[in-house]
Amino acid sequence: HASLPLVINTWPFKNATFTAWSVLQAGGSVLDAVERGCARCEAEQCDGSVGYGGSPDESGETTLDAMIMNGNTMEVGAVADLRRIKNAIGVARAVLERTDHTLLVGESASVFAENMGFVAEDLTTNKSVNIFSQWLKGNCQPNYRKNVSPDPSTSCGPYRPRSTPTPRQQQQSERTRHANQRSHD
Amino acid sequence: TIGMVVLDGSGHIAAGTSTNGLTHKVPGRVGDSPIAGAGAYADSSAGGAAATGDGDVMMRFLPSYLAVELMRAGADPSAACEAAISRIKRHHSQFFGAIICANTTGHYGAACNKVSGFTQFHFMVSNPETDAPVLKSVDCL
Repeated sequence: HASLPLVINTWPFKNATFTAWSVLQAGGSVLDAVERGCARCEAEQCDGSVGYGGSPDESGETTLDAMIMNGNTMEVGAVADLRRIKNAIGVARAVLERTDHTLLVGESASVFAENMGFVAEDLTTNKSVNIFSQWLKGNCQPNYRKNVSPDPSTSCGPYRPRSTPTPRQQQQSERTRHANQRSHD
Repeated sequence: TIGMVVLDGSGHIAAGTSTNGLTHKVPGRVGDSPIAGAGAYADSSAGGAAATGDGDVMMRFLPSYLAVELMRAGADPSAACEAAISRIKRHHSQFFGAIICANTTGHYGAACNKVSGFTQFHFMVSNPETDAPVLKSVDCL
């Protein structure tokens, strides 16, 4: 299967592939194709793991991470813990093209995005509120905390440090249960 | 999470990722997706790769960088992907994750770590032979 051009992406996100391929066919650059393909997934909230309204954190907020890399120049633009901006890959592209930096994070990344013309809006949806509510009702399970009190495997926070560490083997088996095909990076 | 690698007809490569991360994460947590070499990596002289899965574990091993460097050294994309997964598996046998790889000639491959409920990894490909997005899959290691 050696032939160019090529678009390949993780998971069965067909529309993202189609969009990236269409950009290439229309004469766009590889960066354009990656940006538009990933943006399509953000807009469509691909399997709930991309874009707004998915994967709420412990406080119920959705935050976004994105990165784009130019394999010719080795330039990288990335954002992490981005809040209130839906088009994370677009902001990553802006970091690449409009700064000499590589990675902007958190609230400051959102301010950068707004200054670059991206619209700030709530990333919460009814679905993410429901996921968060169910998590609270289920005693905050699954839970990524460890070595804290109260016991994070049975109780919600707030948490404080605990002196007796959880055995490493138990931590690993718990970890396996957390990340899965519906919750992943 | 979506991870994507794109090559044009001249062999120029770009890679990217976008994600909202793990559900119920501790606020402030960032995964592998925005880290070059972890979530994705591209070098037009060697190839591109993008990883997906449990970013807290995967980002410690820079699997995308490793896969690209293996392709630079002559490994085919499938072998490069498998080696990147195996490197993590050596330390975290039950980690959830997968990776896609493509070299400069348009050859591609993928690999994943087999855990309960995840025995096959699905990914999408479009090239002149398919002329449309085609769903591919690989059995996990």
